[in-house]
Formats: sequence, structure tokens, C-alpha cells
Amino acid sequence: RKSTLNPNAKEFNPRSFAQPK
Amino acid sequence: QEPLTASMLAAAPPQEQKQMIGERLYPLIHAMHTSLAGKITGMLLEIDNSELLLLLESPESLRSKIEEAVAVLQAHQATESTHKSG
Repeated sequence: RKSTLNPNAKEFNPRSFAQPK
Repeated sequence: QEPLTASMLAAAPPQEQKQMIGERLYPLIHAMHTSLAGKITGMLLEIDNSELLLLLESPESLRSKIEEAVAVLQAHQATESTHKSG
């Protein structure tokens, strides 16, 4: 079955989530 | 953190609604796929908000949706690299 998800979607940039370095 | 509800979303403008959902999804996706988290979140955010709320309430459905996104992304990347010679 074909997925409805689009690999060309715009990347999400989190506002509040701090990435552990 | 309180759960995101349909009425909370309805009070926000459409672009902000996606951001609000994304802020909830991102940490969950980041825990599973650190390097792809931003991309996968962006892909999932194209789903209807009502379905996204259901996914947030159902870790199992969310996990399978994330796996689906990873598979789509990897298939796409494989295609890209095959076609990217000119």
C-alpha cells in the first residue's frame, strides 16, 4: 500500500526542545 | 505538561496549530530517531490535526507512523541518490 507521507515535507524546527549536546 | 486538546488547537491560528502539535511530537520522535527528528516531524505534520491528536494519545500508533515515515524517507533518499547524477 502506498504511504500518504511526503518525503519532501518541510523540516520542523522545535521552538522549545533543547537538544542535549 | 498538560495534554494538547482540540479546543486548545482551535484557539490558535492554523500555522500555530501545526507548531503546537510539532512541539509535542518532536521530543517523542527525537527519542526514537535523533538525527531524523526534524524531518520526520515535518512529514507527520502534514497529516490532519484530528488524526495527529489521536497519534499523540496513542504511543503505539505514533510509533508505527514514525516507522512508516522513516521507511518513506529512506526509500525517497535511495531514489534521490540514484537520480542525482546530472
